[in-house]
Amino acid sequence: MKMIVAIVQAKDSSRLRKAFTAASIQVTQLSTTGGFLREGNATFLIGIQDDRVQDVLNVIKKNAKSREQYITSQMHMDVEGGSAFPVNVKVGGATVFVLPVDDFIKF
Amino acid sequence: MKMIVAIVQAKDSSRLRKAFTAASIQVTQLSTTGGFLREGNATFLIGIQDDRVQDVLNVIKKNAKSREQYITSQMHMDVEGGSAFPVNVKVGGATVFVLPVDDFIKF
Amino acid sequence: MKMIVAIVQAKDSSRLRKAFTAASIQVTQLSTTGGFLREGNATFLIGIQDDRVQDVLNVIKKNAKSREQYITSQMHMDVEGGSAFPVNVKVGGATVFVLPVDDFIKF
Ligand SMILES: Nc1ncnc2c1ncn2[C@@H]1O[C@@H]2COP(=O)(O)O[C@H]3[C@@H](O)[C@H](n4cnc5c(N)ncnc54)O[C@@H]3COP(=O)(O)O[C@H]2[C@H]1O
Ligand SMILES: Nc1ncnc2c1ncn2[C@@H]1O[C@@H]2COP(=O)(O)O[C@H]3[C@@H](O)[C@H](n4cnc5c(N)ncnc54)O[C@@H]3COP(=O)(O)O[C@H]2[C@H]1O
Ligand SMILES: Nc1ncnc2c1ncn2[C@@H]1O[C@@H]2COP(=O)(O)O[C@H]3[C@@H](O)[C@H](n4cnc5c(N)ncnc54)O[C@@H]3COP(=O)(O)O[C@H]2[C@H]1O
Repeated sequence: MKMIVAIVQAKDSSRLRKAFTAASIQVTQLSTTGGFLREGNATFLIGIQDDRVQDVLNVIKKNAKSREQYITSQMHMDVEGGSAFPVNVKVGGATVFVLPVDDFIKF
Repeated sequence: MKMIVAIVQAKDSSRLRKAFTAASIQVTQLSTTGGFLREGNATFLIGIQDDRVQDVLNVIKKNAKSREQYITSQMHMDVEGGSAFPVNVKVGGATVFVLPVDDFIKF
Repeated sequence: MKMIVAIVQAKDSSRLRKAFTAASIQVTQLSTTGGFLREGNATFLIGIQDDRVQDVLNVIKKNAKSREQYITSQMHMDVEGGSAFPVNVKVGGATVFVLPVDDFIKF
């Protein structure tokens, strides 16, 4: 048994939660805050059998990894005769810790 | 020293907290959300000496274990001439992880 | 890699967060509740390389350790002809657990 602690951006949290449920991975979710940006983010606690740790990491990778997205940035609209062309920004990302577990009990 | 992570239903959390205090077990409580039902639940972080792990588990078992309760279900009231007879439902339950601790410091 | 779990008083939390950032220590913050006093406190999750564990502990010690503060207590004002002289009270304090980490991944 391992305890996986996964910190993801708030905007990826519900997509990730649904993906865990679809993969029959039980999780508990915490509302947390990033130390640097002070923005709300989401932390998942996931107790999982050793042989399913890789399944959990694959679900996180597919649903919350850091990626580039084209957004039409408002900034460009202000330029004289500017057109709203897309800008490439980095979004998402997951910070994941796998902790050992001595014992697991359900009452 | 172990770190016990115990996830219980919100309705059992204050009874459990009082039972920990009565047993001189220090705890920290988090408001969390279940991944499947999306309901608010409670997670306790409990740092405890190795020789008191069993005490903690006994307190959890006594105050938050899954059990059957008779409730008079509103559903039956709607049936023509229905009487409000009790229905047996499963409530409570605790999911508990015992994690190893390398070091414990109080400043 | 270790996971440090540090529980501090709410009033020390923003000073401590700023000190972590200044020392390039990445952290995630949780709003938590003390089991005994039922007061809101702050819990930091800090994933850190083994060789920087001591740095983290030094930052916590400098910014959140239990200390004595003189406060002018309102209580004394009520006494007939009482003067508002300072009273020495204990504030702050940090409860810190260092947990082992099997694996650390950033997606
Ligand atoms: N070792 C660790 N232990 C515990 N929690 C951890 C952690 N590493 C990351 N986190 C958590 O994950 C969030 C995202 O981190 P990430 O490194 O992707 O993205 C970071 C990073 O790219 C940047 N950043 C953080 N500290 C920085 C610094 N001192 N200087 C420059 N950029 C920084 O700001 C982003 C947001 O950071 P923020 O602290 O608001 O939010 C962090 C924090 O809540
Ligand atoms: N391995 C684990 N790691 C981290 N947290 C864990 C965990 N196992 C349980 N939990 C936490 O404990 C709560 C109660 O779990 P329990 O298994 O008693 O009760 C569960 C279970 O009986 C049922 N359930 C969960 N996932 C299911 C699924 N995929 N299909 C059918 N029933 C499911 O729904 C109840 C509520 O689940 P919910 O997720 O809302 O809330 C969960 C979750 O917050
Ligand atoms: N082993 C552990 N595991 C998990 N979390 C832990 C912990 N030890 C301490 N904490 C957390 O740190 C907070 C401050 O603890 P501290 O021992 O400095 O300060 C404590 C202690 O001086 C006192 N206290 C706690 N339990 C007591 C009891 N049964 N009898 C008398 N005093 C108590 O009340 C203060 C506030 O306690 P509170 O529970 O509200 O808040 C606690 C709790 O949230």
